[in-house]
Formats: sequence, C-alpha cells, structure tokens
Amino acid sequence: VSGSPGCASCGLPPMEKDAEERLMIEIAKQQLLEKLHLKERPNITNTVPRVALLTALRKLHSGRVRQDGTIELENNIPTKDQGYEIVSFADINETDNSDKASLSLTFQFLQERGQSIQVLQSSLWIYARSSGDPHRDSRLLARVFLSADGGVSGSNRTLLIEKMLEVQESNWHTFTITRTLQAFLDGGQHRLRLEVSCEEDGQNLCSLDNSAETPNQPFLVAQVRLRDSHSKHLVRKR
Amino acid sequence: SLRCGEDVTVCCKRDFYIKFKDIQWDEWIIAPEGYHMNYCMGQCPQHLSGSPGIASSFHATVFSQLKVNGINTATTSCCVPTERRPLSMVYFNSQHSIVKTDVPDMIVESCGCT
Repeated sequence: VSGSPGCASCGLPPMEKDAEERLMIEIAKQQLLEKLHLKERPNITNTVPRVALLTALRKLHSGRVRQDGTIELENNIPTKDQGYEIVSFADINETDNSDKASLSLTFQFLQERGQSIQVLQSSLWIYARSSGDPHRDSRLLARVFLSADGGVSGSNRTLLIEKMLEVQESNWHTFTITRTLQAFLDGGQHRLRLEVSCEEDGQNLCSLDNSAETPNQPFLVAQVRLRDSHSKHLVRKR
Repeated sequence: SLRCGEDVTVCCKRDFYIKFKDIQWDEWIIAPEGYHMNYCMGQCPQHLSGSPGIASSFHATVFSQLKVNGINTATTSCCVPTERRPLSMVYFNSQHSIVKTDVPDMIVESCGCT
C-alpha cells in the first residue's frame, strides 16, 4: 500500500499537529459528556471538603486513595445497563444544628424532566461519637425521621427507622432508606429533609462537630439506574 | 494489534491520552486523572481483511471463505476496534453530590480489519 500522506483511512490531507490535537480533545469532551448523559460540564464552585469526600469514597470501596490524595479507581465490570452510584452530602448551610436533640439534614435533588429513576439501594451514613463514659451503657437508640420540607425541625415529622447503635467507640453507622428515597424521587420533590436523633442526656451524639472541614460529614449513598431507555439525562442531584 | 507510528499505514491503534488537568476538567472529575481516547485508523487491504484481532463475526467467517476460494468481492474491509474496556469515573455532578459509574466500551484496547 503506497504510504499516502495524511489520514491513512480517509485520505484527508494531514492537519497541522496542534489543530489535530485540539479537534481530538473537543471530540473526547463531547464523547465523555454524552456517555455521562450530561448536556454540559457541571460548573462546580465550592465543593464538599476533600477530606469528607475521601472518607465517603473509602467507605464505598470505590477506590484506593494514594499518598498524594489522588484516587485510584477499581475497574468494576459495568452492569449491562449503566448503573450509577451517587453520593450526596447534606447541604451544611441547610443543616441546622440549633436543635441539640437532633441533627437536621437537607439533601437537594433536581430531577430532569421525562426520566424516572429506579433506586436499587440507598443508605444514610451517620458518624456517632462515643459517649466517652466507659461506665455507661454502650448502646444508644438512634431514630431517623422524614420531616416535611420547610417544616421547623422537630415538628411535622415521620419516624422512618429506629436502631440501637453500639457507641463504645466513635464510628460510622448506616440506615437503609431505599423505599424513602424511591418514594421521594417518584414524588418529584426537590429537597429531602431527614432528622437524626441520637440523644443521650440531652446531647446528640450524632451531631456535626462544627468544623466545616470535618471528615465525618453525613452522606447519603444511592445505587440507581435510569428506568426509561430513551431519557438521556441522569438525575442531577444538588 | 499494531500501534500506529509515522510509517504505518495499515490498520493500527493510535494512542491518545488526555490529562483532565490540561483541559481544566479536573475541577469536576475526581478520578481518573485522564482518559485514553485511543482510536483505530489505517488501510485494510484484501490480504489483511479479517486480521489481526479478527472482528469475530459471521461476516468475517464468510469473508474469509470467499478469500480462500479466490472469489474477489467488491466488499471493503474496515479498521475497527476489536477489543474495548470500560472507563470507571467519579465526578461531581453538582455542588454536593458525586457520581461513580463505569462507562462501558470507552477505551479501545486493540484494532483489526473486519
């Protein structure tokens, strides 16, 4: 085969190297956005503290965190229809800590029109501190409530889960909220408000310590997949 | 399969790696650090059709039989990916949430002639 100049497949004249590189990068960008069902790249300004992010990823065994803080993903073999694992952090601005008895968390969701999401599994991850008193009962009753959007913390709420936690040591605890999240998404609402009460002698062992950079920020995990085949956009969670 | 080089015009795989930092996409893509957007290019003359990395399909089998029996066909053979792997990604899809997903068939591992 004679070595024809330029593109060996289509015979187009050779492009100037930089122009070719720029074209390839644009093609790669479009392909990635299309495969992720995104219209444009998300515009992220102030993100979740990296320390909280890395904690969540470690919990999900989503990958190993190298010394320099970069993340090395395990390559799972994708399910036949592309599934998603979403980690959503409570909007701390909305999380009022005023009520000492319970921790109020607000998760925001913006669902794209014309698509419906199937929640395969969803859990709320809460970090509970130890009571600190070795002589006390090391178990603690935790309750998770669903509260009406816009309702005042503590009023107009529905008990979702009650669970005894072992708080001999500070640790993470999970609460399954699959059905709650599915009902919430099916209802097309935007803000999911949960309250977590881990009260002991008037103090809430599940409250956030006030530092914004805490690695123990509560988060919600959901394995989801698109139900409709034609809808091209993933639920955008905020 | 062959890696494309300066003097290779037959079907080969061209490596093309984009570092997300170089295109300022590392602000919203947490992992990986980049993307191997490899692609196939090059000619598939008659004697190469159906190899290497045969695009295993009934079409290739029939095509080979025609070739073995010297039956010249007007069909052309194309340089296509014969092996691909998924791309696992973790990215911010908004201020307070991240998504982890495995996008199938995103990275071309090898090329071959149909």
